[in-house]
Amino acid sequence: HKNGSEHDEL
Amino acid sequence: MNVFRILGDVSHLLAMVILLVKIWRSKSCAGISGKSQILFALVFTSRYLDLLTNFISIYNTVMKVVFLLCAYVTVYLIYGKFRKTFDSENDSFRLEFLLVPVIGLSFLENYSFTPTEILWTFSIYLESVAILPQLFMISKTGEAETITTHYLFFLGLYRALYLANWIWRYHTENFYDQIAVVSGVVQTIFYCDFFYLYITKVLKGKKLSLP
Repeated sequence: HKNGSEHDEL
Repeated sequence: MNVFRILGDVSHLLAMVILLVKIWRSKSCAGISGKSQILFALVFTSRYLDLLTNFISIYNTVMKVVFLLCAYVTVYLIYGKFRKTFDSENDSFRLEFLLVPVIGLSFLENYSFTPTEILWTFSIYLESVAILPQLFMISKTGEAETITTHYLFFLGLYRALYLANWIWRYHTENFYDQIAVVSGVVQTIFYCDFFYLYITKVLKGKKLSLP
């Protein structure tokens, strides 16, 4: 998974 | 960015716009759960705090701002401008039954124990159940206006398209986000019953009413 504040989905 | 993701976002936006236009044109929020709308505003607020700290893309920033605006304007119309038309009697779902487990779970099951990440996780879990007050209200009154069912359809379609987006991303990028996927599946399941009624009744020109 992507960690930290990298969530690119809405 | 793939076609499922774009269509999902468009469908999500369309759902919110349909709801706003319905309330604005009829000058009434009858049949709409204010509690669900408060939960959605809370979902976007806790998820999009990274607007202040992290830039992803212009698309990402614009959509986040638009979603936040739509959510807050909707809440304002329900509890402010058109509050006299708000059916608070039937909007009786107990929010603590959702908020307490969701807050607890976001502290227990997250990617890292930092404030922004816990808030992001909280928003994902909360979104998966935020529609329940609205569905509860419909089951209580036994009916929904057709325009309200269009709103619910596009909101459900957005979830279904995001599932397709995750399957696509898993196969093409080997990317998956366990928390989002599990919550997304749960959320989509809540719409299945509604989809059935929408297809068998609303699309055939009948009003959605429960026996």
